[in-house]
Amino acid sequence: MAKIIALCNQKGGVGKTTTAINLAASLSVSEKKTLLVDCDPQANTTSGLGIDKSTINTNIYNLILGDGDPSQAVIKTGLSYLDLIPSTNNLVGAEVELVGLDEREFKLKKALSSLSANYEYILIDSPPSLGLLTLNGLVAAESVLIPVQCEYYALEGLSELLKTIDLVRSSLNPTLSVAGILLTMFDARNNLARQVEEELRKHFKETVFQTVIPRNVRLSEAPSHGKPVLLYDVKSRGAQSYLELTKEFLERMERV
Amino acid sequence: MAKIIALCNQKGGVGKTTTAINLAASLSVSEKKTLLVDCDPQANTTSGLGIDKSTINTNIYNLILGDGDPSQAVIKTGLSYLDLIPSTNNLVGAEVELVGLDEREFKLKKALSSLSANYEYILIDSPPSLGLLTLNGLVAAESVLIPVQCEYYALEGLSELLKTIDLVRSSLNPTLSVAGILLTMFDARNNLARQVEEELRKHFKETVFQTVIPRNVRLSEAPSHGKPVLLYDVKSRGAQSYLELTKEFLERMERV
Ligand SMILES: Nc1ncnc2c1ncn2[C@@H]1O[C@H](COP(=O)(O)OP(=O)(O)OP(=O)(O)O)[C@@H](O)[C@H]1O
Ligand SMILES: Nc1ncnc2c1ncn2[C@@H]1O[C@H](COP(=O)(O)OP(=O)(O)OP(=O)(O)O)[C@@H](O)[C@H]1O
Ligand SMILES: [Mg+2]
Ligand SMILES: [Mg+2]
Repeated sequence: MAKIIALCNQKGGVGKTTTAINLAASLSVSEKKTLLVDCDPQANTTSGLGIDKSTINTNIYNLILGDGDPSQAVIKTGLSYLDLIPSTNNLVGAEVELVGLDEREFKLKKALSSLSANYEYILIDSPPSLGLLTLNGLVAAESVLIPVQCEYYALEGLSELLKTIDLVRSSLNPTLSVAGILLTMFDARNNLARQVEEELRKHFKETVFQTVIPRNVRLSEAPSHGKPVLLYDVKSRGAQSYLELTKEFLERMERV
Repeated sequence: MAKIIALCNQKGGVGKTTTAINLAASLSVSEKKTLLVDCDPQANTTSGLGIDKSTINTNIYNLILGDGDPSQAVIKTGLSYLDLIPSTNNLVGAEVELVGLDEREFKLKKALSSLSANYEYILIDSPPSLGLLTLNGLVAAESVLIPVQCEYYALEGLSELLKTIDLVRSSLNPTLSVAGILLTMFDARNNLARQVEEELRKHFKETVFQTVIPRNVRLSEAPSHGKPVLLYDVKSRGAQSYLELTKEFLERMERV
């Protein structure tokens, strides 16, 4: 059975999608069969992997709100051990359409259950909100990876996110744990970034990954080429930091 | 009657809140009576101005979903011509609670109508989504200011946002216009940023503000001191660029 991890943070632009794509790509080059699920109406994970949204038949919307066949939604990427369930812009209506449905928070979990046996890891990218799409990710997952930018607003939002995770654990998904807090876009020359890191490590101790993702322009260029940074520029600090993260991530996951 | 402007972009972390706070602060030092409305459950505009959320009685949630008195929700800030309607984390439930209500997209417009005569400008900060809170902002406003980070995903999301603005104009708010597209976190040393700027100016011509907001660490430090950058470090490039933006913004607004 696959280990399912949701990438969550309601603060926008903290590196959820960048981490989802590059962690998944690094897992796949370590020959761990991985499925990436794009659960954001922005569909950035889908376009970041170079997939043309107009060529897609079945997508995450059909799985969550319709009765699409999950195996039909899975598509190949440029990496042999990495598959994707793409998103589409019409997922933006899902938050409203889900409201009146029974078991509205369990739709994604049900959709992924028939696929779980085919993968070792399933990563879910979420939108920047604490709405029903993010809740579907938190219910489907066994653990949450929280990317945090080293800035004031990102730090401030963390307590709200952790409260939501506690709520989900107590009512909808009793085994939900925190896989780790990941510092992203880190600029060592910046006082604020160092203060935020110090504060997070003091408060959350070893929950915070040792690996820190530096601000690196190659990470923001890679999506415009439709590739994970590993395939765009493997020698870059961005690619190297995600390879390092993957080692640490696997140690944590395989320890459990 | 006040000119009402919504700050919108469903892409996360592009500078909506930073622009809302610093444009409003610059307007207030030009002695334009300004009201800032925080319509995001993250309540970053509220904390970025140093307001302690626990001391607030009436907030945006009471106005949109209850029958709170708008004049009771308005609070003072550190600047004499700037008032704020604060947000709170329980606004996160609003997206779900609004779904079944009549005229659900008009709640904010109605709430602001009794305040409009007291101000020259009202700025509305929105969450990173195209849900009912953002729609309330687009219906209440006469124009939209779109902050765009010079990155691939932010550029990609612009067409979805413009489609949504067209939809709102055709069905809910016939006079909605685009006040301008603002380039934020611009780093001139970065090829991608220059390419995105070129693409945007070619495509959207004079809709794009001449003023470009540079990446400047003083802008990300200011919120941790609860102040707009004008009060935190007025000589910084960040503060100077927002003062320059305000001049250009007023020229556009007063021309109409
Ligand atoms: N370490 C990094 N260095 C430089 N740029 C980065 C880095 N990580 C992400 N970026 C860029 O910063 C922007 C925000 O990252 P990303 O889109 O991954 O965040 P997100 O949390 O998924 O955003 P959203 O909340 O909109 O879903 C993107 O343009 C991305 O390319
Ligand atoms: N020009 C700038 N230079 C440096 N840092 C900036 C700049 N503008 C914004 N920031 C910082 O970048 C982060 C994102 O900005 P901000 O929170 O204003 O974006 P937002 O669009 O409101 O995000 P969200 O989508 O979560 O509401 C914040 O930590 C902010 O302090
Ligand atoms: Mg994303
Ligand atoms: Mg914001």
